[in-house]
Amino acid sequence: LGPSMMNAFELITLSQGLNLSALFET
Amino acid sequence: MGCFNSKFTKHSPGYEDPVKLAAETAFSVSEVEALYELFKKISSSVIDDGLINKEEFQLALFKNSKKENLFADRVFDLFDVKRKGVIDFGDFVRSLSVFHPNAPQEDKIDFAFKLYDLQCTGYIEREEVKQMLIALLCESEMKLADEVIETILDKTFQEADVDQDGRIDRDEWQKFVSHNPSLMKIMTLPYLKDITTTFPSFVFNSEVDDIAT
Repeated sequence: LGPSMMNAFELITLSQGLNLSALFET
Repeated sequence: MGCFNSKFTKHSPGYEDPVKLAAETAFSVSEVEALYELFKKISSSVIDDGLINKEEFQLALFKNSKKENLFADRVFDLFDVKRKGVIDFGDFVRSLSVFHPNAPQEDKIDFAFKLYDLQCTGYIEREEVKQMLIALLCESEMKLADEVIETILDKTFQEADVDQDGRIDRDEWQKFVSHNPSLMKIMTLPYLKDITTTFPSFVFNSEVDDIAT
């Protein structure tokens, strides 16, 4: 799915800052 | 009473009883104790004071304490429940509980709403969403023309902003995510189900007699 086909929130959820699973790889 | 008994372990200032935290959250007592092992690691990575500051939070997320990220800032602010500029153990467990696979969907939807309501007005405004999109584009390799961003915003608000007042309220948000369930994926961390196997050392520091509870 290209970025322009996504809604704004779908795009925002791609942010690395929302990927909290990285906390567990400490 | 063996050599490993740790009934008198010294805890950090924000430490709370795991039994109490388990009663208030989606975690078992063992899971809360395993989370304490993770909390100790993160909270001692820059300053060993038993509290997670923003730099330590960024370091844990990005392996780089200097990386600026709007979303990481926002998540940190939401975890900092007592608005002290730091996350204590109680804040950490209560906030992460929302991300537990067993946490109520309502709590996840509410947390995501707060995440996107940057100005804390009780609404997700178009300008806020635009600001987040631009921040995302800046941090990633993605390049989108301004007209494309406006088109994405138009489409999103046509669908989400039912009363067309230029902002998304809680009811509209709830309906929107029910039609777009993929948006809630970030609100569940499968890791939290395996936290006791990821941090098995909690067993040696446990202060609860029956750790299976």
